[in-house]
Amino acid sequence: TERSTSTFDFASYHTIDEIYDWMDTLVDDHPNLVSKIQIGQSFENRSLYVLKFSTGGSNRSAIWLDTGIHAREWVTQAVGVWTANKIAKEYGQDPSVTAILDSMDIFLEIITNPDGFAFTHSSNRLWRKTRSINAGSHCVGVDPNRNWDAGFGGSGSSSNPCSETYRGPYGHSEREVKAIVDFISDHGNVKSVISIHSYSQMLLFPYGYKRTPAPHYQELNELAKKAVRDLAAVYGTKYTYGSIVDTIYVADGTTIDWAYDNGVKYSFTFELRDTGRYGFLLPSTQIIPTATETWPALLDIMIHVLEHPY
Amino acid sequence: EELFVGDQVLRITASDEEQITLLKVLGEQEELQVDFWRHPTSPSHPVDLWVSFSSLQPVKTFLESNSISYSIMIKDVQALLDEEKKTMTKSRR
Repeated sequence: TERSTSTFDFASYHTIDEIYDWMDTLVDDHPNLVSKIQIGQSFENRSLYVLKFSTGGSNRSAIWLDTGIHAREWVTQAVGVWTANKIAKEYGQDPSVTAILDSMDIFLEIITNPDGFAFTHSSNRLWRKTRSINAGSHCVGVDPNRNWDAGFGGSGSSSNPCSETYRGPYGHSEREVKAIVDFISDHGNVKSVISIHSYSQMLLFPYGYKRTPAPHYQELNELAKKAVRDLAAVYGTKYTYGSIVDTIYVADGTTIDWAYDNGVKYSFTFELRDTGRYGFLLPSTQIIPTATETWPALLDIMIHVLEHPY
Repeated sequence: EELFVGDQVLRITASDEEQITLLKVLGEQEELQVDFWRHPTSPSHPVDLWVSFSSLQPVKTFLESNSISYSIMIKDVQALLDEEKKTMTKSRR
C-alpha cells in the first residue's frame, strides 16, 4: 500500500527504520516545504538526517530543534515526529507557523543519537549514551549532552567511561555532536537551539557549567515563564523553569551552553513529562498529549525569535 | 537483549542536604547496580533511582538505616517494558 503520513500511528513508539521511512513520506507529501538533509554519520555509520522546513530564500535566519540525543528518552523522538508533521500541516493554516516559515527556516533532527536509539530497541531499553568505543575501557558510549565544548571537562560531567555522564575524551569527540556543531557553525545564521529531553518537566536555559547568569538571563527567563504557562494551559502539566545550574545542577558540556556561547541567544532545553510514575518508560498513550502541550511552548519561543531579530 | 526482571525504580525524598550527600555516595558504589534517572540535587527535588533486582536489598537497607524516605515508582521494570513492546507490536499490526 502507498505509504502516507496519514497512516502513520503518531500515538505509538517506532523503530529508527520506521521513523526514517516516515520522514521520506513527509517530504513526499510536502515537496515545496520539507526536505531531508544528511549532516553526517554516527559512530556506527548510521545517517544523521535533519528535516529542513523552508519556503525559500537563501541562508535565512533559522531555528534548530533536536530530539532523542539521549536514546532512552523515547517520548522525545516521538514528539519530534509529531512536531514535524504539525509544522508541515500548519504552514498556510496557522498564522504563527506561516509567519515563522515565511521568514525563517526550521531544522529538526528527530533521531540525534541513532546508534543509541537502535540499541534501545535491540538490546537495552535503558541505554542513554552514544555507542562509541572508549579506548582502554570495557564501558561503551559517551553522554552526548556532556560532550560539547562549553565548560567541557568540569565537575558537572564524569571522566569515567562507565558513568552515564561520561564526557568523552575531548569536546566534540562524538560524531553525532560534531555533525551538529559543524552544521550550525557553517550555517552561521541559527538564532535558536531547542534541545528536547525527558523527563522532569522543566524548561531550561544557559548556563549549566557556571553560576554566572547569562547576559540575556532576564529575557530568557521571561520567555520561559510565558512558554511554561502556555504549556500548562493545555492539560495542567506543571513545569519549572530557569537556568540549568539554578534549576537542576551543574552540568558541563551541554548542547545549549555551547550554542549560547557561540552566539545563539535563544537556546533552551525541554525536559518533557513524566509526572513521576513512569520515568523514561512513559506509555505511548501519553505521546500525543505530551506533544500537544509542548507545541504552544515551542511556538512561543519561535515567535519570540521571529519578532526579536538580532 | 538486556532484561530488567525484578528491577525497580525508587522515588526518594531527601529531607536535607546531608541525605542528598548520602544519596550521591550511594550512587558511586561500584558494587551496586543503580542509575539515577533523576539526580540528587536538592531536598526540593525528588530523586528517582533505578535499582537492579540484585541490589535492591542493600539499597533499601541503606535508605532505611539512614531514615531516607522512598516509595516504589516502578515495581518491575521488565513488566513495563513487556507492556511497551506489546503495545508497539499491536500498533504495527
